[in-house]
Amino acid sequence: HASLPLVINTWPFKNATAAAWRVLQSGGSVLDAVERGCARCEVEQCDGSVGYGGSPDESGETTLDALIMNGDTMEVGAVAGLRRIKNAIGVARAVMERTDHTLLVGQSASVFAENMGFVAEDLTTNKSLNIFSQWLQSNCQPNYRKNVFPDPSASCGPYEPRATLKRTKRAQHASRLSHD
Amino acid sequence: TIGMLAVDRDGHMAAGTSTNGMTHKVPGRVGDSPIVGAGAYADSSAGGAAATGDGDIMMRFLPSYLAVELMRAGADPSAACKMAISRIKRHYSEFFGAIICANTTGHYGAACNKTPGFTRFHYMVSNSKSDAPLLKSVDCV
Repeated sequence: HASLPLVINTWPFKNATAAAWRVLQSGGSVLDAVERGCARCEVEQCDGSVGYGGSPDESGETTLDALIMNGDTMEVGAVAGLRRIKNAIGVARAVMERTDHTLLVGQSASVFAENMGFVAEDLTTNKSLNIFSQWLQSNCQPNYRKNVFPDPSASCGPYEPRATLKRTKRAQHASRLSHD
Repeated sequence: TIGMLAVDRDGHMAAGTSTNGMTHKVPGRVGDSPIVGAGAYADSSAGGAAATGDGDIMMRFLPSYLAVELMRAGADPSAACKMAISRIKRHYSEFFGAIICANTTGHYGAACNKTPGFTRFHYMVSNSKSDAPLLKSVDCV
């Protein structure tokens, strides 16, 4: 099946593939294609695992992670724990093209993004609020904490470290709808 | 999460990822997606790869980097993807994850770890043969 050009992406996110493909067909670069394809998913909130309004953390906030890499120059731009900015892949590209760094994180990444002209806005939606509320009503289950008190498999926090560390089998919480 | 690879007709390659991560994570937690060599990797002299799944586990093995290096050493993309998954499986047999691989000649492949409820992984491909996005899938190993 060797044939160029090529766009391939994880999961059945057809519109993202189509967006990237259109860029290549119109003479755009592979970086433009990847940025446009991933951005499409951010706008469409692909299966809830991309973009704003999905995967709220323990405090109910949605944060975004993104990366872009140029296979010719080995330049990379990435953001992690990006707050209040919807276009994470765009910010990642700005990190690559507007700094000599590779990865910016958290609130500082958001400030960088704002300085680069990205709009700051709330990433919370009714859906993410609902996911968060249901989690609170379910005694904060599933839960990624361990060796803390109160027992995180049954209770919400705040948590304190337990005096002893106990080895337990790691629960598998990742799934089709909650993944990186 | 989306992980994407693009290759132009001259073999220039780029990779990207975008995600909002795992639901109910501890605030501040970051998965594999923005980590070079974990969530994705691209080298136009060898190939590219992008991973998806349980980033807390996958980022410990740099599966995208591993797959690209295997392709550099001559492995075809499907074999490289499978080997990257197998490396993780040795230590975490029940991890949730998948990976896509492509080389600079336009060959591609994918692999995933078989777990209850996850036996087949779907991904999208568009190339000059299809000229439109095609849904592909692979049986998990």
